[in-house]
Amino acid sequence: AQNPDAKVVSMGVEWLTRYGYLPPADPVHAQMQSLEKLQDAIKVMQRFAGLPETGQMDPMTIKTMRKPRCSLPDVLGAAGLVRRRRR
Amino acid sequence: YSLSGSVWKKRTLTWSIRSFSQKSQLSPQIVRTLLSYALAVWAAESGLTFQEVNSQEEPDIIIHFARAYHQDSYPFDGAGGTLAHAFFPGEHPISGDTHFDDEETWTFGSTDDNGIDLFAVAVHEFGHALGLGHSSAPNSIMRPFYQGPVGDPATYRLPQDDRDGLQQLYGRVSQNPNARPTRKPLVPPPQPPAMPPDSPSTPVPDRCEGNFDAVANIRGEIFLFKGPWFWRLQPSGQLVSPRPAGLHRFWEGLPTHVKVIQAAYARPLDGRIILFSGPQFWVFQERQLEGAARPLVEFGLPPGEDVDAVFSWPHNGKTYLIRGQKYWRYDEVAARPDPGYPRPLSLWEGAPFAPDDVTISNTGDTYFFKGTHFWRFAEGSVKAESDSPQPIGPKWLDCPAPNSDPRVTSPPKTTSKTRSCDCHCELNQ
Repeated sequence: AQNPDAKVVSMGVEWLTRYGYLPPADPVHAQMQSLEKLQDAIKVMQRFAGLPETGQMDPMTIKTMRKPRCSLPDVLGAAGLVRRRRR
Repeated sequence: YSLSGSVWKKRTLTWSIRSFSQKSQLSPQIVRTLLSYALAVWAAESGLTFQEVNSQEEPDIIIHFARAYHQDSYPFDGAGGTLAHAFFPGEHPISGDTHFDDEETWTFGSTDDNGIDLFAVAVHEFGHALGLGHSSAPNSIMRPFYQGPVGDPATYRLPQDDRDGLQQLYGRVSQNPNARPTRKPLVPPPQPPAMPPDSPSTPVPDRCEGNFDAVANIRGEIFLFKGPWFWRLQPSGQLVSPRPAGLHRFWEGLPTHVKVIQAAYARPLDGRIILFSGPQFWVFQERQLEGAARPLVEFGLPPGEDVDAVFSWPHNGKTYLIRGQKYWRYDEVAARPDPGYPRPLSLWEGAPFAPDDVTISNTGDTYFFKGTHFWRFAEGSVKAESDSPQPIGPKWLDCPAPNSDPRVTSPPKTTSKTRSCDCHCELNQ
Protein backbone atom coordinates (compact mmCIF):
# COMPACT_ATOMS: atom_id res chain seq x y z
CA ALA A 1 0.00 0.00 0.00
CA GLN A 2 1.06 3.59 -0.37
CA ASN A 3 3.67 4.17 2.38
CA PRO A 4 2.07 1.94 5.00
CA ASP A 5 2.57 2.93 8.60
CA ALA A 6 5.78 1.48 10.11
CA LYS A 7 3.81 -0.22 12.90
CA VAL A 8 1.60 -1.88 10.33
CA VAL A 9 4.58 -3.16 8.35
CA SER A 10 6.24 -4.39 11.52
CA MET A 11 3.05 -6.15 12.65
CA GLY A 12 2.65 -7.59 9.17
CA VAL A 13 6.18 -8.98 9.05
CA GLU A 14 5.74 -10.47 12.53
CA TRP A 15 2.46 -12.03 11.46
CA LEU A 16 3.98 -13.43 8.24
CA THR A 17 6.89 -14.87 10.22
CA ARG A 18 4.59 -16.37 12.86
CA TYR A 19 2.52 -18.20 10.29
CA GLY A 20 5.51 -19.47 8.32
CA TYR A 21 5.42 -17.19 5.30
CA LEU A 22 8.82 -15.72 6.23
CA PRO A 23 11.72 -17.59 7.84
CA PRO A 24 12.27 -16.66 11.48
CA ALA A 25 14.64 -13.74 11.96
CA ASP A 26 18.16 -14.97 12.69
CA PRO A 27 20.62 -12.45 14.21
CA VAL A 28 23.60 -14.74 13.58
CA HIS A 29 23.05 -15.47 9.94
CA ALA A 30 21.35 -12.19 9.32
CA GLN A 31 20.01 -12.75 5.90
CA MET A 32 18.95 -10.14 3.54
CA GLN A 33 15.20 -9.92 3.34
CA SER A 34 14.64 -8.40 -0.04
CA LEU A 35 11.45 -6.50 -0.66
CA GLU A 36 10.71 -9.00 -3.39
CA LYS A 37 10.87 -11.82 -0.85
CA LEU A 38 8.45 -9.92 1.36
CA GLN A 39 6.11 -9.39 -1.57
CA ASP A 40 6.22 -13.11 -2.44
CA ALA A 41 5.37 -13.97 1.15
CA ILE A 42 2.43 -11.58 1.07
CA LYS A 43 1.18 -13.13 -2.18
CA VAL A 44 1.19 -16.64 -0.65
CA MET A 45 -0.67 -15.33 2.40
CA GLN A 46 -3.22 -13.68 0.13
CA ARG A 47 -3.75 -16.98 -1.65
CA PHE A 48 -4.49 -18.74 1.66
CA ALA A 49 -6.88 -15.95 2.55
CA GLY A 50 -8.60 -15.95 -0.82
CA LEU A 51 -7.53 -12.32 -1.50
CA PRO A 52 -6.23 -10.77 -4.73
CA GLU A 53 -2.52 -11.67 -4.85
CA THR A 54 -1.12 -8.12 -5.01
CA GLY A 55 1.96 -8.72 -2.87
CA GLN A 56 1.09 -5.41 -1.18
CA MET A 57 0.34 -4.84 2.51
CA ASP A 58 -2.97 -3.27 1.53
CA PRO A 59 -5.82 -2.52 3.97
CA MET A 60 -7.77 -5.72 3.12
CA THR A 61 -4.66 -7.82 3.72
CA ILE A 62 -3.95 -6.11 7.01
CA LYS A 63 -7.60 -6.51 8.08
CA THR A 64 -7.46 -10.23 7.26
CA MET A 65 -4.40 -10.65 9.45
CA ARG A 66 -6.65 -9.73 12.37
CA LYS A 67 -9.37 -12.27 11.57
CA PRO A 68 -10.08 -15.31 13.82
CA ARG A 69 -7.98 -18.28 12.74
CA CYS A 70 -6.12 -21.43 13.74
CA SER A 71 -2.87 -20.93 15.67
CA LEU A 72 -0.84 -23.28 13.49
CA PRO A 73 1.38 -21.88 10.74
CA ASP A 74 0.08 -21.97 7.18
CA VAL A 75 3.40 -22.76 5.65
CA LEU A 76 5.24 -25.77 7.03
CA GLY A 77 8.96 -26.45 6.81
CA ALA A 78 12.08 -25.02 8.35
CA ALA A 79 12.81 -22.21 5.94
CA GLY A 80 9.20 -21.47 5.24
CA LEU A 81 9.29 -23.92 2.36
CA VAL A 82 5.90 -24.99 1.38
CA ARG A 83 5.61 -28.75 1.01
CA ARG A 84 2.52 -28.66 -1.08
CA ARG A 85 1.17 -31.17 -3.49
CA ARG A 86 0.22 -29.68 -6.76
CA ARG A 87 -2.76 -31.37 -8.19
CA TYR B 1 -3.93 -29.23 0.69
CA SER B 2 -0.59 -29.63 2.49
CA LEU B 3 0.75 -32.48 4.53
CA SER B 4 2.60 -32.12 7.78
CA GLY B 5 4.85 -35.05 6.94
CA SER B 6 3.72 -37.09 9.94
CA VAL B 7 0.95 -39.68 10.15
CA TRP B 8 -0.42 -42.18 12.66
CA LYS B 9 0.74 -45.72 12.08
CA LYS B 10 -2.32 -47.20 13.82
CA ARG B 11 -5.85 -46.99 12.52
CA THR B 12 -7.73 -46.88 15.83
CA LEU B 13 -7.12 -43.68 17.76
CA THR B 14 -8.31 -43.00 21.28
CA TRP B 15 -9.47 -39.61 22.53
CA SER B 16 -10.62 -37.95 25.71
CA ILE B 17 -11.76 -34.49 26.79
CA ARG B 18 -9.66 -33.50 29.77
CA SER B 19 -11.15 -30.09 30.43
CA PHE B 20 -14.39 -28.50 29.31
CA SER B 21 -15.05 -24.84 28.70
CA GLN B 22 -15.67 -22.96 31.92
CA LYS B 23 -17.91 -20.34 30.40
CA SER B 24 -19.48 -21.86 27.30
CA GLN B 25 -23.25 -22.03 27.00
CA LEU B 26 -22.70 -25.48 25.47
CA SER B 27 -23.16 -28.23 28.04
CA PRO B 28 -20.38 -30.84 28.35
CA GLN B 29 -22.79 -33.31 26.80
CA ILE B 30 -23.24 -31.18 23.71
CA VAL B 31 -19.50 -30.52 23.50
CA ARG B 32 -18.76 -34.25 23.62
CA THR B 33 -21.37 -34.97 20.98
CA LEU B 34 -20.07 -32.24 18.66
CA LEU B 35 -16.46 -33.38 19.03
CA SER B 36 -17.44 -36.98 18.41
CA TYR B 37 -19.24 -35.88 15.25
CA ALA B 38 -16.17 -33.88 14.17
CA LEU B 39 -13.99 -36.99 14.52
CA ALA B 40 -16.60 -39.08 12.74
CA VAL B 41 -16.29 -36.77 9.72
CA TRP B 42 -12.67 -37.89 9.26
CA ALA B 43 -13.51 -41.52 10.04
CA ALA B 44 -16.14 -41.52 7.31
CA GLU B 45 -13.49 -40.84 4.64
CA SER B 46 -10.71 -43.07 5.94
CA GLY B 47 -10.13 -46.44 7.54
CA LEU B 48 -9.71 -44.68 10.89
CA THR B 49 -11.87 -45.29 13.95
CA PHE B 50 -11.95 -43.13 17.06
CA GLN B 51 -12.68 -44.41 20.53
CA GLU B 52 -13.41 -42.20 23.50
CA VAL B 53 -11.66 -43.50 26.60
CA ASN B 54 -11.99 -42.49 30.22
CA SER B 55 -9.41 -40.38 31.91
CA GLN B 56 -7.29 -43.22 33.34
CA GLU B 57 -5.94 -44.30 29.98
CA GLU B 58 -3.46 -42.18 28.02
CA PRO B 59 -5.35 -41.37 24.83
CA ASP B 60 -3.79 -40.41 21.51
CA ILE B 61 -5.84 -37.22 21.23
CA ILE B 62 -6.26 -35.26 24.46
CA ILE B 63 -8.65 -32.34 24.20
CA HIS B 64 -8.47 -29.26 26.40
CA PHE B 65 -10.29 -25.98 26.63
CA ALA B 66 -7.54 -23.63 27.83
CA ARG B 67 -6.72 -19.94 27.92
CA ALA B 68 -3.67 -17.68 27.47
CA TYR B 69 -0.40 -19.55 28.21
CA HIS B 70 -1.17 -23.22 28.70
CA GLN B 71 2.21 -24.96 28.70
CA ASP B 72 2.73 -25.23 24.98
CA SER B 73 4.26 -22.96 22.35
CA TYR B 74 0.96 -21.51 21.17
CA PRO B 75 -0.47 -19.30 23.92
CA PHE B 76 -3.99 -18.11 23.22
CA ASP B 77 -4.78 -14.43 22.88
CA GLY B 78 -8.25 -13.95 24.36
CA ALA B 79 -11.44 -13.65 22.34
CA GLY B 80 -10.83 -13.48 18.58
CA GLY B 81 -7.41 -13.91 17.00
CA THR B 82 -6.23 -17.48 17.47
CA LEU B 83 -9.10 -19.87 18.20
CA ALA B 84 -7.51 -23.29 18.55
CA HIS B 85 -4.64 -25.52 17.49
CA ALA B 86 -3.73 -29.19 17.34
CA PHE B 87 -0.45 -31.07 17.22
CA PHE B 88 0.47 -33.32 14.33
CA PRO B 89 0.69 -37.12 14.71
CA GLY B 90 3.80 -38.55 16.33
CA GLU B 91 5.29 -40.31 19.35
CA HIS B 92 5.57 -37.18 21.49
CA PRO B 93 3.06 -37.07 24.41
CA ILE B 94 1.52 -33.92 22.97
CA SER B 95 1.14 -35.39 19.47
CA GLY B 96 -2.46 -35.27 18.34
CA ASP B 97 -3.54 -33.14 21.29
CA THR B 98 -6.11 -30.46 20.47
CA HIS B 99 -6.64 -27.21 22.37
CA PHE B 100 -9.53 -24.76 22.09
CA ASP B 101 -9.33 -21.20 23.42
CA ASP B 102 -11.74 -21.07 26.33
CA GLU B 103 -12.07 -17.31 25.96
CA GLU B 104 -13.95 -17.72 22.69
CA THR B 105 -17.75 -17.86 22.67
CA TRP B 106 -18.20 -21.42 21.40
CA THR B 107 -21.55 -21.95 19.73
CA PHE B 108 -23.43 -24.69 17.91
CA GLY B 109 -25.84 -24.05 15.07
CA SER B 110 -25.83 -20.32 15.74
CA THR B 111 -27.18 -18.36 12.80
CA ASP B 112 -25.74 -14.98 13.69
CA ASP B 113 -22.08 -14.04 13.58
CA ASN B 114 -21.76 -14.01 17.32
CA GLY B 115 -19.56 -16.75 18.55
CA ILE B 116 -17.41 -19.39 16.96
CA ASP B 117 -18.95 -22.65 15.71
CA LEU B 118 -17.32 -25.42 17.73
CA PHE B 119 -18.08 -28.20 15.25
CA ALA B 120 -16.48 -26.34 12.31
CA VAL B 121 -13.30 -25.51 14.25
CA ALA B 122 -13.09 -29.03 15.68
CA VAL B 123 -13.24 -30.61 12.22
CA HIS B 124 -10.37 -28.31 11.15
CA GLU B 125 -8.24 -29.04 14.20
CA PHE B 126 -8.73 -32.79 14.00
CA GLY B 127 -7.45 -32.51 10.43
CA HIS B 128 -4.16 -31.29 11.94
CA ALA B 129 -4.27 -34.04 14.57
CA LEU B 130 -4.34 -36.52 11.67
CA GLY B 131 -1.45 -34.88 9.81
CA LEU B 132 -2.93 -32.27 7.47
CA GLY B 133 -1.50 -28.76 7.24
CA HIS B 134 -3.40 -25.69 6.08
CA SER B 135 -4.89 -25.51 2.61
CA SER B 136 -5.51 -22.58 0.29
CA ALA B 137 -8.24 -24.41 -1.63
CA PRO B 138 -11.33 -22.17 -1.69
CA ASN B 139 -13.74 -24.49 0.15
CA SER B 140 -11.33 -26.56 2.19
CA ILE B 141 -12.06 -27.00 5.90
CA MET B 142 -8.28 -26.70 6.40
CA ARG B 143 -8.14 -23.06 5.40
CA PRO B 144 -6.39 -21.14 8.18
CA PHE B 145 -9.06 -18.49 8.66
CA TYR B 146 -12.38 -19.18 10.39
CA GLN B 147 -15.12 -19.38 7.75
CA GLY B 148 -18.18 -19.67 10.01
CA PRO B 149 -20.49 -22.68 10.66
CA VAL B 150 -20.39 -25.57 8.17
CA GLY B 151 -23.93 -26.86 8.68
CA ASP B 152 -25.51 -29.91 10.31
CA PRO B 153 -22.92 -32.14 12.01
CA ALA B 154 -25.03 -35.21 11.28
CA THR B 155 -24.82 -34.71 7.52
CA TYR B 156 -21.60 -32.74 7.01
CA ARG B 157 -19.08 -34.26 4.55
CA LEU B 158 -15.45 -33.19 3.99
CA PRO B 159 -14.75 -31.12 0.87
CA GLN B 160 -12.86 -32.88 -1.93
CA ASP B 161 -9.54 -31.13 -1.25
CA ASP B 162 -9.49 -32.42 2.32
CA ARG B 163 -10.53 -35.93 1.27
CA ASP B 164 -7.62 -35.92 -1.19
CA GLY B 165 -5.17 -34.85 1.51
CA LEU B 166 -6.52 -37.41 3.98
CA GLN B 167 -6.23 -40.21 1.46
CA GLN B 168 -2.64 -39.23 0.74
CA LEU B 169 -2.03 -39.90 4.42
CA TYR B 170 -4.21 -42.94 5.11
CA GLY B 171 -4.95 -44.43 1.71
CA ARG B 172 -8.02 -44.34 -0.43
CA VAL B 173 -11.26 -45.82 0.93
CA SER B 174 -14.85 -45.47 -0.27
CA GLN B 175 -16.88 -43.32 2.06
CA ASN B 176 -17.73 -45.31 5.12
CA PRO B 177 -21.39 -44.42 5.75
CA ASN B 178 -21.50 -46.30 8.99
CA ALA B 179 -18.58 -44.49 10.55
CA ARG B 180 -20.32 -43.56 13.64
CA PRO B 181 -19.20 -40.80 15.97
CA THR B 182 -16.64 -41.82 18.50
CA ARG B 183 -18.98 -41.60 21.43
CA LYS B 184 -18.53 -45.07 22.83
CA PRO B 185 -22.14 -46.21 22.55
CA LEU B 186 -23.77 -48.24 25.29
CA VAL B 187 -23.02 -51.71 24.04
CA PRO B 188 -25.14 -54.64 25.24
CA PRO B 189 -23.50 -56.61 28.08
CA PRO B 190 -22.52 -60.26 27.58
CA GLN B 191 -25.81 -62.16 27.81
CA PRO B 192 -26.43 -63.20 31.43
CA PRO B 193 -26.92 -67.00 31.51
CA ALA B 194 -29.95 -66.67 33.79
CA MET B 195 -32.22 -65.25 31.11
CA PRO B 196 -33.08 -67.40 28.11
CA PRO B 197 -32.16 -65.51 24.90
CA ASP B 198 -35.00 -63.94 22.96
CA SER B 199 -35.74 -66.62 20.48
CA PRO B 200 -36.45 -65.12 17.03
CA SER B 201 -39.94 -66.50 17.38
CA THR B 202 -40.65 -64.34 20.48
CA PRO B 203 -43.34 -61.92 19.32
CA VAL B 204 -41.99 -58.37 19.39
CA PRO B 205 -43.77 -55.09 18.71
CA ASP B 206 -43.60 -53.46 15.29
CA ARG B 207 -41.60 -50.23 15.42
CA CYS B 208 -43.69 -48.71 12.65
CA GLU B 209 -46.74 -48.74 14.91
CA GLY B 210 -45.20 -45.97 17.01
CA ASN B 211 -46.96 -45.30 20.33
CA PHE B 212 -43.68 -45.52 22.18
CA ASP B 213 -43.69 -45.38 25.96
CA ALA B 214 -40.46 -43.37 26.18
CA VAL B 215 -37.81 -41.80 23.94
CA ALA B 216 -34.36 -40.64 25.11
CA ASN B 217 -31.16 -39.29 23.57
CA ILE B 218 -28.40 -41.18 25.36
CA ARG B 219 -24.91 -40.10 24.29
CA GLY B 220 -26.06 -39.22 20.84
CA GLU B 221 -28.03 -42.46 20.35
CA ILE B 222 -31.85 -42.33 20.36
CA PHE B 223 -33.52 -45.04 22.47
CA LEU B 224 -37.21 -45.75 21.81
CA PHE B 225 -38.90 -47.82 24.51
CA LYS B 226 -42.09 -49.89 24.12
CA GLY B 227 -43.21 -52.36 26.76
CA PRO B 228 -40.25 -54.56 27.78
CA TRP B 229 -38.43 -53.70 24.52
CA PHE B 230 -36.43 -50.84 23.00
CA TRP B 231 -34.89 -49.85 19.68
CA ARG B 232 -31.69 -47.83 19.26
CA LEU B 233 -30.77 -45.30 16.58
CA GLN B 234 -27.10 -44.54 16.08
CA PRO B 235 -26.05 -40.88 15.76
CA SER B 236 -25.95 -41.43 12.01
CA GLY B 237 -29.69 -42.18 12.17
CA GLN B 238 -29.10 -45.86 11.43
CA LEU B 239 -31.25 -48.36 13.32
CA VAL B 240 -28.97 -50.70 15.31
CA SER B 241 -31.49 -53.43 14.47
CA PRO B 242 -35.11 -53.53 13.26
CA ARG B 243 -35.64 -56.10 16.01
CA PRO B 244 -35.92 -54.50 19.45
CA ALA B 245 -33.64 -55.45 22.32
CA GLY B 246 -34.92 -56.77 25.63
CA LEU B 247 -35.29 -54.13 28.33
CA HIS B 248 -34.08 -56.23 31.28
CA ARG B 249 -31.32 -57.83 29.24
CA PHE B 250 -29.68 -54.46 28.70
CA TRP B 251 -30.50 -52.36 31.76
CA GLU B 252 -28.77 -54.44 34.38
CA GLY B 253 -30.54 -54.39 37.72
CA LEU B 254 -33.87 -52.99 36.50
CA PRO B 255 -36.41 -54.84 38.63
CA THR B 256 -38.29 -57.50 36.65
CA HIS B 257 -41.64 -56.17 37.88
CA VAL B 258 -41.00 -53.02 35.83
CA LYS B 259 -42.71 -53.83 32.53
CA VAL B 260 -43.01 -50.37 30.97
CA ILE B 261 -40.68 -47.35 30.92
CA GLN B 262 -42.88 -44.26 30.88
CA ALA B 263 -40.13 -41.69 30.41
CA ALA B 264 -36.34 -41.56 30.16
CA TYR B 265 -33.56 -39.00 29.84
CA ALA B 266 -29.78 -38.69 30.16
CA ARG B 267 -28.75 -36.22 32.87
CA PRO B 268 -26.25 -33.79 31.25
CA LEU B 269 -24.47 -33.03 34.51
CA ASP B 270 -23.05 -36.52 35.01
CA GLY B 271 -24.28 -38.60 32.09
CA ARG B 272 -26.47 -40.78 34.29
CA ILE B 273 -29.52 -42.32 32.61
CA ILE B 274 -32.84 -42.00 34.45
CA LEU B 275 -35.71 -44.39 33.70
CA PHE B 276 -39.20 -43.65 35.01
CA SER B 277 -42.02 -46.12 35.64
CA GLY B 278 -45.13 -45.38 37.71
CA PRO B 279 -44.36 -43.18 40.72
CA GLN B 280 -40.69 -44.25 40.78
CA PHE B 281 -37.43 -43.78 38.86
CA TRP B 282 -34.12 -45.64 38.63
CA VAL B 283 -30.65 -44.15 38.03
CA PHE B 284 -28.17 -45.96 35.77
CA GLN B 285 -24.47 -45.35 35.21
CA GLU B 286 -23.75 -46.75 31.78
CA ARG B 287 -26.00 -49.82 31.86
CA GLN B 288 -25.72 -50.64 35.54
CA LEU B 289 -28.37 -49.67 38.09
CA GLU B 290 -27.00 -47.32 40.74
CA GLY B 291 -28.89 -47.67 44.02
CA ALA B 292 -32.55 -48.43 44.71
CA ALA B 293 -35.73 -47.05 43.18
CA ARG B 294 -36.46 -43.40 44.07
CA PRO B 295 -39.84 -41.70 44.40
CA LEU B 296 -40.95 -39.36 41.63
CA VAL B 297 -41.89 -36.77 44.27
CA GLU B 298 -38.17 -35.91 44.42
CA PHE B 299 -38.73 -34.09 41.14
CA GLY B 300 -41.56 -32.06 42.65
CA LEU B 301 -44.55 -34.01 41.33
CA PRO B 302 -47.42 -34.69 43.78
CA PRO B 303 -47.48 -38.12 45.46
CA GLY B 304 -49.03 -40.88 43.40
CA GLU B 305 -48.61 -38.93 40.14
CA ASP B 306 -47.01 -40.68 37.15
CA VAL B 307 -45.08 -38.88 34.45
CA ASP B 308 -45.65 -38.92 30.68
CA ALA B 309 -42.43 -37.27 29.47
CA VAL B 310 -39.11 -36.04 30.85
CA PHE B 311 -36.31 -34.14 29.11
CA SER B 312 -33.38 -31.88 29.90
CA TRP B 313 -33.50 -28.65 27.86
CA PRO B 314 -29.98 -27.52 26.78
CA HIS B 315 -31.30 -23.98 26.47
CA ASN B 316 -31.36 -23.55 30.25
CA GLY B 317 -30.07 -26.85 31.63
CA LYS B 318 -33.39 -27.46 33.41
CA THR B 319 -35.27 -30.77 33.46
CA TYR B 320 -38.92 -30.72 32.39
CA LEU B 321 -41.46 -33.30 33.57
CA ILE B 322 -44.79 -33.45 31.74
CA ARG B 323 -48.03 -35.08 32.93
CA GLY B 324 -51.21 -34.57 30.90
CA GLN B 325 -51.55 -30.86 30.22
CA LYS B 326 -49.16 -29.72 32.94
CA TYR B 327 -45.44 -29.65 33.42
CA TRP B 328 -43.01 -29.23 36.28
CA ARG B 329 -39.42 -27.99 36.11
CA TYR B 330 -36.45 -29.30 38.08
CA ASP B 331 -33.08 -27.61 38.68
CA GLU B 332 -30.38 -30.31 38.41
CA VAL B 333 -27.64 -28.04 39.72
CA ALA B 334 -29.57 -26.99 42.83
CA ALA B 335 -31.06 -30.52 42.97
CA ARG B 336 -34.52 -29.22 43.73
CA PRO B 337 -37.81 -28.53 41.90
CA ASP B 338 -38.25 -24.98 40.66
CA PRO B 339 -41.01 -23.06 42.49
CA GLY B 340 -44.15 -21.88 40.69
CA TYR B 341 -44.95 -25.16 38.96
CA PRO B 342 -46.89 -26.97 37.50
CA ARG B 343 -47.63 -24.74 34.54
CA PRO B 344 -49.93 -25.38 31.55
CA LEU B 345 -48.32 -27.31 28.76
CA SER B 346 -49.90 -24.82 26.35
CA LEU B 347 -46.84 -22.67 26.99
CA TRP B 348 -45.19 -25.09 24.54
CA GLU B 349 -47.25 -23.85 21.65
CA GLY B 350 -48.48 -26.68 19.45
CA ALA B 351 -47.30 -29.48 21.74
CA PRO B 352 -49.52 -32.58 22.06
CA PHE B 353 -51.19 -33.19 25.45
CA ALA B 354 -49.78 -36.07 27.50
CA PRO B 355 -46.94 -36.76 25.04
CA ASP B 356 -45.42 -40.24 25.00
CA ASP B 357 -42.06 -38.56 25.63
CA VAL B 358 -39.85 -35.65 24.65
CA THR B 359 -36.16 -35.63 23.75
CA ILE B 360 -33.45 -33.36 22.34
CA SER B 361 -31.88 -34.31 19.01
CA ASN B 362 -28.13 -34.17 18.41
CA THR B 363 -28.66 -30.94 16.55
CA GLY B 364 -30.27 -29.39 19.63
CA ASP B 365 -33.95 -29.36 18.50
CA THR B 366 -36.71 -30.50 20.89
CA TYR B 367 -38.95 -33.36 19.73
CA PHE B 368 -42.33 -34.25 21.26
CA PHE B 369 -43.51 -37.78 20.42
CA LYS B 370 -47.10 -39.00 20.59
CA GLY B 371 -48.76 -41.93 18.88
CA THR B 372 -47.26 -42.21 15.42
CA HIS B 373 -46.24 -38.54 15.13
CA PHE B 374 -43.59 -36.10 16.35
CA TRP B 375 -43.56 -32.35 16.79
CA ARG B 376 -40.31 -30.45 16.28
CA PHE B 377 -39.35 -27.28 18.18
CA ALA B 378 -36.24 -25.49 16.92
CA GLU B 379 -33.41 -25.19 19.41
CA GLY B 380 -34.40 -22.85 22.22
CA SER B 381 -37.94 -22.34 20.82
CA VAL B 382 -41.23 -23.10 22.60
CA LYS B 383 -43.29 -22.94 19.39
CA ALA B 384 -43.72 -26.03 17.26
CA GLU B 385 -42.33 -25.78 13.73
CA SER B 386 -45.05 -25.07 11.19
CA ASP B 387 -44.50 -28.43 9.46
CA SER B 388 -45.31 -30.31 12.67
CA PRO B 389 -46.59 -32.92 13.30
CA GLN B 390 -44.80 -35.39 11.08
CA PRO B 391 -45.04 -39.20 11.10
CA ILE B 392 -42.26 -40.80 13.14
CA GLY B 393 -41.77 -43.88 10.96
CA PRO B 394 -40.28 -42.53 7.74
CA LYS B 395 -38.06 -39.93 9.43
CA TRP B 396 -36.73 -41.98 12.30
CA LEU B 397 -37.36 -45.69 11.79
CA ASP B 398 -37.05 -46.49 8.12
CA CYS B 399 -40.79 -47.22 7.88
CA PRO B 400 -43.02 -46.78 4.83
CA ALA B 401 -44.63 -43.38 4.20
CA PRO B 402 -47.88 -42.89 6.16
CA ASN B 403 -50.35 -42.79 3.28
CA SER B 404 -49.30 -46.32 2.40
CA ASP B 405 -49.12 -47.38 5.99
CA PRO B 406 -52.48 -48.21 7.68
CA ARG B 407 -50.73 -48.30 11.06
CA VAL B 408 -50.33 -44.55 11.11
CA THR B 409 -53.29 -42.82 12.71
CA SER B 410 -54.14 -39.15 12.38
CA PRO B 411 -52.19 -36.89 14.72
CA PRO B 412 -53.70 -36.36 18.16
CA LYS B 413 -54.91 -33.04 19.46
CA THR B 414 -52.32 -30.55 20.55
CA THR B 415 -52.17 -27.69 22.96
CA SER B 416 -54.34 -25.01 21.45
CA LYS B 417 -52.77 -21.80 20.36
CA THR B 418 -52.16 -19.79 23.45
CA ARG B 419 -55.65 -18.30 23.84
CA SER B 420 -58.05 -18.69 26.74
CA CYS B 421 -60.80 -21.18 26.02
CA ASP B 422 -63.71 -22.55 28.02
CA CYS B 423 -63.13 -26.01 26.55
CA HIS B 424 -64.17 -28.78 28.95
CA CYS B 425 -62.43 -32.09 28.36
CA GLU B 426 -64.03 -35.28 29.53
CA LEU B 427 -61.81 -37.60 31.51
CA ASN B 428 -61.52 -40.05 28.64
CA GLN B 429 -60.58 -37.51 25.96
